[in-house]
Amino acid sequence: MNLFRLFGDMSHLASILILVHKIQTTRSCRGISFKTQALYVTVFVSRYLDLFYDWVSLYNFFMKVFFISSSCYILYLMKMKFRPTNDPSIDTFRIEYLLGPCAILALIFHYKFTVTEVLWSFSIFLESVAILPQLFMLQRTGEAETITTHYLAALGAYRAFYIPNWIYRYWTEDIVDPIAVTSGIVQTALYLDFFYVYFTKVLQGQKFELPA
Amino acid sequence: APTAHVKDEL
Repeated sequence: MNLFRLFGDMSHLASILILVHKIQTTRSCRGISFKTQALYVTVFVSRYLDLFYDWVSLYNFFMKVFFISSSCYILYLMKMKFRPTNDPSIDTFRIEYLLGPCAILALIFHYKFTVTEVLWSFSIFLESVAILPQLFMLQRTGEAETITTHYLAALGAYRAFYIPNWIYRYWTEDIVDPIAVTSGIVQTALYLDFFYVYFTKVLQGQKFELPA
Repeated sequence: APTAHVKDEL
């Protein structure tokens, strides 16, 4: 474990806590894409199957359990508890265009041709694009609550922190995980546009609004 | 550098 990865994981943890806090305090999931949240459940469940047969560390174990359970909890909040505040009519990204290509990529690129390894690859590819329905929704409505932008910023920072972690591990441990690294770079790049508006507007005290 | 599936990352 190095500081870059720790900051990344803490940022990921923070993003989920911010999202749950936003939904609970405003009693609304307005502005949150259900499709993106459902994709994250798919990502975590397909990636963390190794919980059942591989022990890494106590830290690793609890983080995995937290990511699976919190993402399921968010789906419950959106579909049950605060269902009336969820508006599917603006959440229109076609996720089959993400699921299909990620499945094909996972069948081509993996470290071993086993069910769990292909699912692991699939989860890495899917995670890199899972935010697209959310960003698409933001683009469509052209605005977002400030708390929602903090959630997105923390989530974007998470994979961004992993990039220096991979460089550090390349120098200190002499290993490269090309599937994780390329997907991680794509994932971070998708946030650049959002980060630009976040830094120039939200952090200057203005509302998150996209130019018409 | 050798490539590998790094299993300790989340």
